[in-house]
Amino acid sequence: RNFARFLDAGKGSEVTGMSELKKYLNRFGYLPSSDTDFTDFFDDQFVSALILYQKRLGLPVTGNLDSDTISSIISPRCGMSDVVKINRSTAELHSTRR
Amino acid sequence: YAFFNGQPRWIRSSTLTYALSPDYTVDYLSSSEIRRVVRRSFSRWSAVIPVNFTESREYESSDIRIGFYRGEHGDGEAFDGVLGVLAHAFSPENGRLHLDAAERWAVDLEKEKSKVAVDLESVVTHEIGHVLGLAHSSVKEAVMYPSLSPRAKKVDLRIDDVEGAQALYGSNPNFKLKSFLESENSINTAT
Repeated sequence: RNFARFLDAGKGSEVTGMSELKKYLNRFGYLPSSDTDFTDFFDDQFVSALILYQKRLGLPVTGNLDSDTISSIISPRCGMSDVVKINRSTAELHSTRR
Repeated sequence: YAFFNGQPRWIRSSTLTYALSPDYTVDYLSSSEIRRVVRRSFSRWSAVIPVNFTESREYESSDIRIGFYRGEHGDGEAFDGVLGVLAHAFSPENGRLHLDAAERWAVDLEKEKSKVAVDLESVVTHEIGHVLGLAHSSVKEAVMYPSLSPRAKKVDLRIDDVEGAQALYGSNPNFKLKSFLESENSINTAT
């Protein structure tokens, strides 16, 4: 509910609640369950997941928790995964885009 | 547009039956209101692909089974209460389409005043896309984009949705791309 604290967060920082965002990104296919560190650290893996999220949802690609990204995360949504196969290196290959 | 892994689609028939659960529903909307919305939602997809949808009274034996469920409901994908996750569906040829009963579903946003009302037709149209084999789209205007704001209505298929569905099933012979694009342009202009 208090997303403002994430706006100043950057790589290497620790923010209470970050682990919940990681669970969110995991649920919708952006972070693999197997090797994700579900802590409150803003780590490289989280940045990669954010970038993939921003690309997939047509948001400005910043790798940060900017206001557009947070607005998107708090929007009501469908429960289906955005990335069909949880494999970030090949995820985009499973989409067919014009 | 995007597909599920392996591009699954319905191959058993060009006519699919659907039914609403007689048990898992919401009590503030009438059955006829829900059925009308669902019928319209299916008709949007059948207008662009050579697949027909007919309502059945036989819930268990229907190809597509629609119900409103609350919290954990047996498929491993628990709903989360008001807003958050609104609905989910399964890829072909499973046919399950689940709506979160905790939402305030609206069939008429002018009459439904709740700030957290969710347009039923928009969500059902989106979930039918999943039932047919479409995954989420990156195109914000597309019906298959994954999020929908409260009180927002997004029921008109966009060219991204149409091309995705037609890549799986082919085009409805009555579908006219030119008039569709003209209609889409008028929507864009209005927006």
